Amino acid sequence: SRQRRAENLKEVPATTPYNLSEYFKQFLFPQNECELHNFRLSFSQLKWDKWIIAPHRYSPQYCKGDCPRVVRHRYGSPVHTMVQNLIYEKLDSSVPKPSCVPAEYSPLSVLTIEPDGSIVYKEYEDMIATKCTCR
Amino acid sequence: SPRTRGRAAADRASGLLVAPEDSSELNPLLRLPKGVRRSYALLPPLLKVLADRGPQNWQSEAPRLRPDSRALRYMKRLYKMSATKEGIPKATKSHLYNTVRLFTPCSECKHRLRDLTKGDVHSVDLLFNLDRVTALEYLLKSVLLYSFDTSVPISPSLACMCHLSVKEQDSSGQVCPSVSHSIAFSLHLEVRKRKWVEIDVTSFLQPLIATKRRNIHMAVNFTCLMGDAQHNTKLENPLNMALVPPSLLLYLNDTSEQAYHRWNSLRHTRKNPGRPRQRISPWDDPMGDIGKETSQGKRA
Repeated sequence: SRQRRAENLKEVPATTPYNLSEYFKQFLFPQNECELHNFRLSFSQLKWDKWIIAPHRYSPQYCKGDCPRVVRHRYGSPVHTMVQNLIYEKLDSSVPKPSCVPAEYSPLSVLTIEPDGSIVYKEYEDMIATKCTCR
Repeated sequence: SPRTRGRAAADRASGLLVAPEDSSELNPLLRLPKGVRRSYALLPPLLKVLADRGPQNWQSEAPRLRPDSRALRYMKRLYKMSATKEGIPKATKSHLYNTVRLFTPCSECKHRLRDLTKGDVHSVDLLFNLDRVTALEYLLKSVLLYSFDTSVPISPSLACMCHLSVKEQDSSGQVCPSVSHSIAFSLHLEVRKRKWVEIDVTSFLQPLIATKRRNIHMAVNFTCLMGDAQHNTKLENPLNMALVPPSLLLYLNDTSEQAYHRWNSLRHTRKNPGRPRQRISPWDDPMGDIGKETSQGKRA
């Protein structure tokens, strides 16, 4: 690969550093790459704090960003994701590009007051996104 | 998968992630017909559960009874022991439950005070309505939770005899005088050290809760002597002044899809994110396999 890179470099016309960085950009991951973003809400914003006693604040997080063309190991994506990307690029652009979505979650414990006045502590599955993937 | 697709569409349509005025940008397929309240029909079950009790439904439900302040204090304390500040469940060995319900007795119970001299100090008739317990919630432990009114001076330690009996309702719906079964046991209370006394009634209530009984009618008689049993002196202060009618605490394992199952989630999602998780069946003893090595390593 070093020899190939040397050959590539010979082919590349002697250019200012700026174009060089432009040239390498196509090999980099997209700027706004798919990743986990913070989002924090309090149940009082939703006006649910009268029946949700705890927690006061809740960070569900979310996934946002572009999926790079070669997503294999970085996102734990199945091979299907690359196939879908190829379909989008080469065959039919109405097929959507792979999307940036949550891959793993963590649970949340909630303390609420029931309509009959009883109190319940409950642990809900999949309430906080902890990892993103491209699918 | 259909489930996540449903959820992703529901999140978009639910207005939780998209401000209401943006709903015009929603894919026309996702825009709800005028009559249907926004997003309710599309919410995944969990958000439906949460939204059900949201304020917009609050008024439409039957008037909400305010919870007992002592009970609320106890449950906040239980929350702090069970979850971190951010609300993440703590993974402690003893923490088998994923649901804890606290019921305060219905208001129509009667407080019957017997004469102090006869030694039968405190007797109370309790009726608990368990409508909120779902069909997928299985009982792990049940506790009668007594709290003491600390403003009433009371002997620092008490030796008590407690007599519990459950009343059957015959077909006519009247509470007949006969008692289905009862239990008596002694307990030693160190009052000064604690505000709460938990009386484990699991084996006593298990048959009733297992048959999904909606109402549990029980009578609790306390006969307490001051100091420890050796002195056997009569009680100075009426116990009932200090004993607040107990709450019923149910530690449950919710086997529904949206509840968190620590035994399964950790093992199955890490290895194969796509593989559907096997749920622990309510008849398996979640503690039964812990610590047992099998050929494939520790079983969930």
